Amino acid sequence: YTSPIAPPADKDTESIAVNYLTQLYGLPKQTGSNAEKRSSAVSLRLKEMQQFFGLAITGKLDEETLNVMKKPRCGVPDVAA
Amino acid sequence: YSTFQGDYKWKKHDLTYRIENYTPDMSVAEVDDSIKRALQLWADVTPLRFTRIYSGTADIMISFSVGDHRDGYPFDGPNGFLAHAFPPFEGLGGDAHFDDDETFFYRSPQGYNLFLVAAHEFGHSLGLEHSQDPGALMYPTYVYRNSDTFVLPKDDVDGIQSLYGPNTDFDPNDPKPTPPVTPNKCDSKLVLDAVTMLRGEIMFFKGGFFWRSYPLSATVEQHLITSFWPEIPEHIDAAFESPLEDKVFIIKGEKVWALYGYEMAQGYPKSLSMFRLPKKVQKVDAVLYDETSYKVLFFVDNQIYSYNEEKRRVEKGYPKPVEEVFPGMTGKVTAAFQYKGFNYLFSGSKMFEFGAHNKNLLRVLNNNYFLPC
Repeated sequence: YTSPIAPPADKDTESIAVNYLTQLYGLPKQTGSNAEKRSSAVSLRLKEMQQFFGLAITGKLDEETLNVMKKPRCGVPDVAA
Repeated sequence: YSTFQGDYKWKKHDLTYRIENYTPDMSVAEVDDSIKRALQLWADVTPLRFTRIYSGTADIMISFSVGDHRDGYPFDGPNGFLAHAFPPFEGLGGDAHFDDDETFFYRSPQGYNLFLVAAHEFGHSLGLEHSQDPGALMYPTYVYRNSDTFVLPKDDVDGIQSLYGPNTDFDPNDPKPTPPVTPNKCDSKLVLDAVTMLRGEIMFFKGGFFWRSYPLSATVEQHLITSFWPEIPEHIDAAFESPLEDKVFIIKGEKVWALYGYEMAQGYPKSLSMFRLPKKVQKVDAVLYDETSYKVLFFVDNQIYSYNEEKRRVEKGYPKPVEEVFPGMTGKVTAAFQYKGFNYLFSGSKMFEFGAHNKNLLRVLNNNYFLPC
């Protein structure tokens, strides 16, 4: 019997965050391979989301921010769609 | 509150809705009633009126579906996104879709209350975006609230009336309940309902909300009480943490609830008589757990009862006047807690700091000393 190998936890949280920010905060889908550019885009949207929920605005995916992302919610974007 | 940018509002007040299909979680009658009451929330405060049709295309088409349902916004299985709706527009505009991978309920705090989810989505159908007010119905994350007593919060009323104006034909003989306002910790006139420690955190209760403060961090979180504890009522009277029992007791009237950590303790609510206070005491104003004497001090009007937890009885010689136990404390105590060797008694919008050992009045502070703006 083999079981699927779970992705490493941080990879999982990263995909949760990217999916959340893409659907709800207008994070553009990844084009090209410029990692630095990509991470600053993610950080910018993270700050927007942290500002919206009154969290500490760090631009970093801390535990508090991740907890909010995991809450059940409405699928309409939080910023001007 | 926030509204969609651009002119996303209905140009007419008489709108139609149609329920295209049903979730197997609830009876047809329960779904119908939940949808009807959810729309009525908005009709009560605007000129908008909703008429149900059973065929053809309505302004607001309501459906339950799972995964990809061909609108470009696939659902994501259980939890996550519960539903979505489109702002007023042609075609899809106004339509509300519910993810049937969720389990919807009619009244229970379990799962997701369809009335609450629907009322939120219909806010979008009418032109509202998400609100940053944690007490608003249009706040993006789901929070359980009692759907029988639910009143549309003021933030949502202000939002929808910014689009459509107020309801002009309400019956003055049938006044509607006042829309609740989310308390603001920066309000210098804020009078707290209760304050307690909870395993190192400080909890400040006001109305249907509580603030959660981590002493070692600058962030203070505000939450609806029901988002943590659906059973706990609003506007509690008092709360205190008992290190002996490792529980936080929450009191309203003659009922006592208990938390074990952040979980509800079993077997509650119990009666206030568990503290062996005289029968005439049917309401307490504040409670302070004194770790220097392991006594629980109950503030009732201008008197204090000292309860010995180990012996489970009120101490002899009590009640005593508050001012005898805390010299200088003249006003009515509305909340109290002990923190790092000091007793803090709230009276109105002021907080009185006493030494825990010598009971000397040290300072009179503003109520938001622990709730920085």
